[in-house]
Amino acid sequence: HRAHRNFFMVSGATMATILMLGILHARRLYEDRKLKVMKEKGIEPEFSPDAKAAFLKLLPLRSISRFWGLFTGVEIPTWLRPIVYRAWARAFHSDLEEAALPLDGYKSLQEFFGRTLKDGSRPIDPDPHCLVSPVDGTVLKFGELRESAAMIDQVKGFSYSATSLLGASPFLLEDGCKDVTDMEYHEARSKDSGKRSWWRISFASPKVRLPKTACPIRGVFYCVIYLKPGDYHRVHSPVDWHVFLRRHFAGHLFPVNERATQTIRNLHIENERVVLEGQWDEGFMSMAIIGATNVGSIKLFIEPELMTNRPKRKLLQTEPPEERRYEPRGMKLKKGDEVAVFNMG
Amino acid sequence: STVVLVFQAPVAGSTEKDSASSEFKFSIRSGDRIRVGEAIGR
Repeated sequence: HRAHRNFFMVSGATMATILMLGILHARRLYEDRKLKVMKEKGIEPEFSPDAKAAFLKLLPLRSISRFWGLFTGVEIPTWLRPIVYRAWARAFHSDLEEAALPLDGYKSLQEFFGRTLKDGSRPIDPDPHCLVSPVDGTVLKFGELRESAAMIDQVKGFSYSATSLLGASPFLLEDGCKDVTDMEYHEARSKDSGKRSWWRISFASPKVRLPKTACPIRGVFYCVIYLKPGDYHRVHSPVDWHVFLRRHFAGHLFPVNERATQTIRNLHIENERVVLEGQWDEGFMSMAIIGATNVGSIKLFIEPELMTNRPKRKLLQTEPPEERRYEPRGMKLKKGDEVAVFNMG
Repeated sequence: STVVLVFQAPVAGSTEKDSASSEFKFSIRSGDRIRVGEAIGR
């Protein structure tokens, strides 16, 4: 009789769990559909923090991410590899034809995820005056930073400051348009840059009329690109430039999907990221490579020894980023060069 | 994962001679799917 009763209890609990998961999934599908309809009507989703975002902050996301890295790093038997990677590609819409190696050549899911592509898969736009996309992905936001606060739109109704994203000590340019050699750059950086940031100088420069034929007036632009799990996850150089400085912010590892951008405040500033800063022909250039829960590690090819997604330390929100200057002349990158790769975990 | 570019580029009202051609313009729209090597602005 007792065994019989236990059986009913277990199957009841199982049924309740399945039912609850089903309800949650149905609600998610409904909300996604609502979002899609809004988009089709041209209504942009607004920032609306919810309980789920608050709950995420309680989860040990870094530990979850590192475990995910361990799990995906496990070697898969050769005969099983094509099956697993095809299933991944089907689930996340990856293009397997472009993979440089045969599918059974990738020892683990992690290796497959950071795969290179066949030669010629990503031709670089031949226009010498164009700036190219550093990654495969979806354009979320782009535009010109107009106010002195230099705010980047995370989603309608919420934005974050570009200086918080890149780092608190921006580069100091006295006259805003002089071509700076790397030595002057390093000298400028060594000064106490607390005086005036170049953001303001750069915005101010239209007002400061230098001889017009002397140099172009420059604005500050930004572009935010989101990579889906199935996208090619290597980061390339958008232009020919010199990277003078690298900053590593050991932040949180929230997910960065569309839902998270609408519900988690300062998402790109809170998350672990690597920022490269330097100069191209037209002035300042920077690239922030931002991790997430499932892709918590960023490996820089120009600095292979940099380790990210380290075990949990006491993270002070105001903790300054770890900085490294590329002495003496910076790292020269050509448009299209491989710069980094996102790794799982 | 996400990548954010922040950069300087010429704006309208640049040098007298060829202001129109030297002004940076994006060649993308929000929501566009983009790939490595494709132009996002000129």
